Amino acid sequence: NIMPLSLYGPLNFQDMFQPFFEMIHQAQQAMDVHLHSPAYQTPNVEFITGGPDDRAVCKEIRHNSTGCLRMKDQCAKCQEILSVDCSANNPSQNQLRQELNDSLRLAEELTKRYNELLQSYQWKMLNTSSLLDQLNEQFNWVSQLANLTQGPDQYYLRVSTVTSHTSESEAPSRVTEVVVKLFDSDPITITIPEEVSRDNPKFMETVAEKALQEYRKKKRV
Amino acid sequence: DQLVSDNELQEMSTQGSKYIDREIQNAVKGVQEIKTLIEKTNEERKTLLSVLEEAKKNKEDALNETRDSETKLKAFPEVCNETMMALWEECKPCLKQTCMKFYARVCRSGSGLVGRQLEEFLNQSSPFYFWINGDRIDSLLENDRQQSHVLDVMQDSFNRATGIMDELFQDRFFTHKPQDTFYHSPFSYFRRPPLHYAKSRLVR
Repeated sequence: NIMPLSLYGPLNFQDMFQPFFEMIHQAQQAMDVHLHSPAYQTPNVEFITGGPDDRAVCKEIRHNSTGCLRMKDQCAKCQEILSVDCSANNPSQNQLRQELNDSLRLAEELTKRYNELLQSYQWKMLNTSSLLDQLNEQFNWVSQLANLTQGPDQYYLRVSTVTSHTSESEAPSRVTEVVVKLFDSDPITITIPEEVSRDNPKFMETVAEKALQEYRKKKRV
Repeated sequence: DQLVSDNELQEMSTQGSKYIDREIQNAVKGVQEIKTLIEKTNEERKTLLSVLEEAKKNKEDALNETRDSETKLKAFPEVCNETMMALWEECKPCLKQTCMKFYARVCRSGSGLVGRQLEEFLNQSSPFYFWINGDRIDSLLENDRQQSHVLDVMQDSFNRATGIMDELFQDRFFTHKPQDTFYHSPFSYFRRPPLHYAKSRLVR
C-alpha cells in the first residue's frame, strides 16, 4: 500500500491537506498586515531624555512647536529658569517641585524600560511571523498538490511515457525523457542523462526528485 | 523511442510514488517541528506579556504621581514671577533662533511657517511651564499614548493570527490522535470539539 497516513483515519489526502494552505495564508496575512505599518513601530523614547532623535523633534516642531522647548539646554537664560530658587517665597512649593522632579525621573526611566520590553515583544511577534513563513514554505507544496487532486488515485506520481533520443545541445548525447504527472498536475517532462540507466535503482528517485523540484519551482513563480 | 511496457510504467509509477510519499512524510515532520516552535514562542510571548503588563502598571503609577504633583504645583500661586519673566524674555529669542537653525538644517521644509507658529507659541507660553518641566511631562504623556497604540495594534494582529492557528493545529492531523473528540488548543485556554471545515474554507 503506497498510500500513507492511514493512521489519521478515513480522511483522504485531499480532505486532510486542502484547507491548510488557505489557513496558513490567512494567518500570515493577519500577522503581516500591520507588521510593517508605521503604527507597528515602537516609539523612540530617546528624545524624552534629551537624546538625539532628530526626526521626532522635527515632527513635534511641525505639529505644535513644543519640540523647540527641547533646545532649552542650548540657551543659558532658559537654563537659568530651571535653577530659580523660590524656597524663600514658598518652601512647600519648592518641596513639591522636588517631588515632581523625582517622580518625573522615575516615570522617564520606567517609560524607557517599558519601551525596551515592548520591542522584545515585537521581536517575538516577528519570530512567530517568520515561523509562519517557514510553515508555508514547508507545507505549501503538499497542500497545493492536494488541491490538484480530483479523486482517489493509487499513485502520487504517474509515469506516462519514457522515450530515448539524442539531445540538441552543442555536444549531442543520448538522454532519457520521462513524462510524469504529480497527482492531477500538468505533465512534467524530466530529462535524465544516459549515464543514469533505467536499471539503476536511483533512476526513479532521480525522476521523482526532479519532478518535485520542477513542480515547486513553478508554484513559487 | 518508447522504451517501456505498461507493466514497467506501472512499476516506475510505484517507485516514484514511494519517493513522493517519503517527501510528504518529511514535510509533515517538518511542519510538526515548526508547530512545536510556534507553541514554544507563544509560551515565551505569554511570559513576556505578563512582564510587560507589570512594567506598564509601574510606568502608569509613576505617570499618575507625576501628573498629581504637577496639578498640585499648578494650584500654588505663582512665585518668583519677576525673576522668571525677566529670564524668559531673554530666553525666548535664543530659543527661537536655535530652533529655526535646527529646523532649517535638519527638517528642511516649511521653515517660514514654522517660524511664525513658533513665535506665537513662545508668546503664549509661560516660564512656569519650563520651571515645572512641563515639556518633559508632555513628552511622557505623548509616549504613553503611542506605546498603548503600538501594543493594541500588535495584540490585534496576533489575536487574529492565533485564532486561525488554533483552528489549524486543532485539526486531527496535528493532534496525531484520530479517535480523539476533544483536544488541547495551544493558544487558547478552552477545549473545543473538532471543527468541520465549511465548503467556503476549501480552496476549490
